Amino acid sequence: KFVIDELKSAMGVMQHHDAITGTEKQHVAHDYERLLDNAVEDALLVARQGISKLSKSEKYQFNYERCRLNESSCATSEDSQQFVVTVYNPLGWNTLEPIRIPVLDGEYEVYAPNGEKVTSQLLDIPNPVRKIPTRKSGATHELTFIAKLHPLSIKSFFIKKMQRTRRGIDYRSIKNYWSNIGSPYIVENIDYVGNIGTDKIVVPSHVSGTGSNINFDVLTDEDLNVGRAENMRNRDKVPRNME
Amino acid sequence: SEEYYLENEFLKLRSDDTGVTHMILPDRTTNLRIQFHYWTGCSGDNTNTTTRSSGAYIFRPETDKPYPLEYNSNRIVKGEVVQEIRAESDTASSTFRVYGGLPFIEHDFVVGPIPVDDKVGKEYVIRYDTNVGNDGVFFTDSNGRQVLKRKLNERPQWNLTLAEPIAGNYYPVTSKVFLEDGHTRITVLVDRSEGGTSLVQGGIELMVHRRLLHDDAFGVGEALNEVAQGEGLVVRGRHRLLNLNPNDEQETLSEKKYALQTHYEPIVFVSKAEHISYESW
Repeated sequence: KFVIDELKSAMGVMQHHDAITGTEKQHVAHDYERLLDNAVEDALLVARQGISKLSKSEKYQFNYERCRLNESSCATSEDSQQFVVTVYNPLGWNTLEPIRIPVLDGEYEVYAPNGEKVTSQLLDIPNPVRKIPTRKSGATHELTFIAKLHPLSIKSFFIKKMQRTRRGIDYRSIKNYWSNIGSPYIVENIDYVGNIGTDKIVVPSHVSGTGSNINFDVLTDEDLNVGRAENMRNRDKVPRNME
Repeated sequence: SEEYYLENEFLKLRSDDTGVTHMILPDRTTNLRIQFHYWTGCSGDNTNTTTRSSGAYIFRPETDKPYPLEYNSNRIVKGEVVQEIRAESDTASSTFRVYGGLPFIEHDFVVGPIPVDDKVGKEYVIRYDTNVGNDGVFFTDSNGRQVLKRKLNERPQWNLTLAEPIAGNYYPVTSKVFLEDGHTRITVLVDRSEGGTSLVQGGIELMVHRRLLHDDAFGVGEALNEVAQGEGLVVRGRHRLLNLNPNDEQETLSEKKYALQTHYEPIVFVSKAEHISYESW
């Protein structure tokens, strides 16, 4: 009860008109942040215990982490090969809600509580145009799926990173390979599709040269001059033939 | 010259080299332009009402039209779950999303740091311009209570002459702002309280970030110039845009639900599960 009281107390302070409108002095704003952050963090203890109790898992203990900032960063999902995403719907009706989880590049599978595979999509996180201080995170992508949530319910999704995506092949090695063969092209959006050294991939026809085991999307200088939107469109038209 | 579409079972979002242009529904099409603008803040000695600075308390732009921000690049990403248009300018970027199964357009924006090298404070707004004939009438929720009708340059109780015609038409928006004609209602749902207005026919304007260099002498005693690591702050937020038939009760009810859904978004916890197999889970 005392941690809930701490949050109540902090919320009481935040009713001050300066806190609501942002007309407090800067050092007061920082103090409000400190008060509220401490109180929310402590109150999460109760939420974590509640979810653990509801999940009725005595054998397996989960450490429920919540990323409170609305930035694409989550230490747990970035560092894990498999993890559980637990979603609480505070509304009294069924909802469909997009869930976006920051992850590293790779291939992921999402499973609903009934064991069914949920359709998901991996989206790259855009880099800021200006060189500004940005989020401190290794996440390069967001794993996105739509959660079907019941009223006032908790639902867990099991997310697995598929092993075949991390076989020592990364963007840098592809880029080096491509520059070694003297290609003037820029390589982006690499999908690893098979066993190293055994599978062959045919790259788009307007590019000379082939990769040995990697699926390439290749943007030419001309593509870049036309604009990124245009070449993204073209990319969808390019058949991805795999031998 | 080229046109692109994001689409799901409810709507299509048309875009071309100039940005988003139309929102297309099965029974109607609405012109739509989404663009960042910024107002420059007044600078004065605060000795009287005509020489007052824009500051933490007071929004007081020095022009009667905001400066538009042009997007430098556009990119489209399409997939099974979501389709996105990503547009970037020097100091702000936008991602417009259409999710499968959801009847709204999501606008995820990142603004800042606001540059003040020219020694001028700036207040960034997003404008959603449409062809809806609202005749100066728009609606905002009043701090989460009832929705109130607002009319440009008017108050219901007295004859009004506004000395500050921009700021005088700004109202608090806690969860939604909308405008409508007989056929179309355009609603913007916000993820936090923002200032909002409709200064031009069919346009909704929401303020999303401010950085000002002068105190407005209303008590705070310092400029609203928040800095972290030597740079101004960066803000990330989200708007959801609905295009509804105002005569359809089901649709207007869904607007209320989506407003609450945006405000009370699901709480997401992430836990490591290295110690448990999928089968055991």
